[in-house]
Amino acid sequence: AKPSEGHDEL
Amino acid sequence: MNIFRLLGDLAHLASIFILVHKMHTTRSCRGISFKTQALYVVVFVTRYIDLFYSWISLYNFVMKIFFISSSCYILYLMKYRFRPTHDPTLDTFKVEYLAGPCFALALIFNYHFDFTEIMWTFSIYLEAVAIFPQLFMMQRTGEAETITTHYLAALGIYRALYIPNWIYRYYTEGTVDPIAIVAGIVQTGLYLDFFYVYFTKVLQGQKFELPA
Repeated sequence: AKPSEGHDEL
Repeated sequence: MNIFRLLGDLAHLASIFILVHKMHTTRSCRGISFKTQALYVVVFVTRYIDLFYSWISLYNFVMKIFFISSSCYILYLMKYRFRPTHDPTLDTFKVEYLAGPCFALALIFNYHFDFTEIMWTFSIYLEAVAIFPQLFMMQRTGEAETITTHYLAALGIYRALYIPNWIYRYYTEGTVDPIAIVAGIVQTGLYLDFFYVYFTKVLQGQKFELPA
């Protein structure tokens, strides 16, 4: 995911 | 998900288990900065607001719940269970000096100017510097218990492993997250002095002592 599509990292 | 990210997250989990284990076995929170631990609660709560409106994966969900609850549990242990073992006179770093600039930076450098995105950005910047009160405390005492150094090493390794994770994701997915990358490099950089002493002394079985 691009940053604009939400953050998938913790 | 890739191997660097997974190992990084596992190192992060390990750091929390080491810290809780240290407190329970020594029945003490000596040498641990309450301020740093409180900053981590702020980091997790402001970063994981998306728990309420976005589903990424079960892994992601469980980890977020774990990080929020374990960081609150650590504050509880320090504030109530092992309170007499905490010496606030050693824990004197002013957190306003960290939170203020991080919030200002989050208002200026962010991906979208909306509440959750600014909170996320703030949490990334704050996490990068949240270790300062802990390092400052060790600087003042000049030494640390071995188990405390294992905790810090696991915490530092977690963010260090995120760096190859970003490189990997750039090549495999074209993903670039400049805010996380810059803050993550700063965060890892803050551990370099510590890592030097840890790898050259602590892992050799010597005590963690800073040169006078």
